[in-house]
Amino acid sequence: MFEARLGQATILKKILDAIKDLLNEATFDCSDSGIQLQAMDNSHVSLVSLTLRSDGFDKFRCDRNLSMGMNLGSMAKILKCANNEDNVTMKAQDNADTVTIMFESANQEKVSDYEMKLMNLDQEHLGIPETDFSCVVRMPAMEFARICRDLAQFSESVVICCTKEGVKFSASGDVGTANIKLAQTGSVDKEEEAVIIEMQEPVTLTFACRYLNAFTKATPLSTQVQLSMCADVPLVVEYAIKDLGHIRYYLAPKIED
Amino acid sequence: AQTQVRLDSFFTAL
Repeated sequence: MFEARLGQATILKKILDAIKDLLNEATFDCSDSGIQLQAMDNSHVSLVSLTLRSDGFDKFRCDRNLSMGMNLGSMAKILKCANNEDNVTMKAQDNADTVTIMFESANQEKVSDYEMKLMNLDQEHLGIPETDFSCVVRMPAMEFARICRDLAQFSESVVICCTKEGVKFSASGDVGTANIKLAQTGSVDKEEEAVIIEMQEPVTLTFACRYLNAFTKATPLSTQVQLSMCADVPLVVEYAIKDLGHIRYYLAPKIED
Repeated sequence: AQTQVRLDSFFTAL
């Protein structure tokens, strides 16, 4: 028996919004430690890794490890039926081929349930090597989203250059060149507005705007985003999900021919 | 010109 309950459906809606542009379907691996999802996009350029800890749920029970393959378009249709403040419960029997998603209004006067067919997905689990990153940048998630959106107008690619002074995002195309520099913040009143750079070595990497913009769909989940970079390895873009877990995106760099 | 690298080369199949 698997049962996981969250106080607010809005969190699940935001999580789905953060992954459904990259993935059409995905397997949710449930165990007593929580829910994990790991999947590459169709072109094998990016990977989504979602971790939701069992202790972040209002109620969590998972008697046997369970892999639930879900069509994310179908799940989005179901979540559209929930009000943001509704409680949401996901339930499945062991070895079931369906999952039930139930919404309850705060006053318990409206209860709706949706049974969704599960899919048998040919999933490959990937081992992600531990990396000693040269640069780790923490910055406001909204600012990162704004920069990715703005620079996508000028080029398909963005160059991220990180030094101890700051981080520079550049795009160059037919229109010309765009550069956005963010300096490390001195002192800030609000932690969520800070730009913090931990640098071992300066690093310059090029990435496809299209994927960065897809990652920023996670912005409503978190006030800050963390970018971890190292020469010639995938970028890691991480959004914390308060008291519940995190979503990490991995993006392979572009290299000179 | 730049080429998009695939992720497969960085990660190992488990």
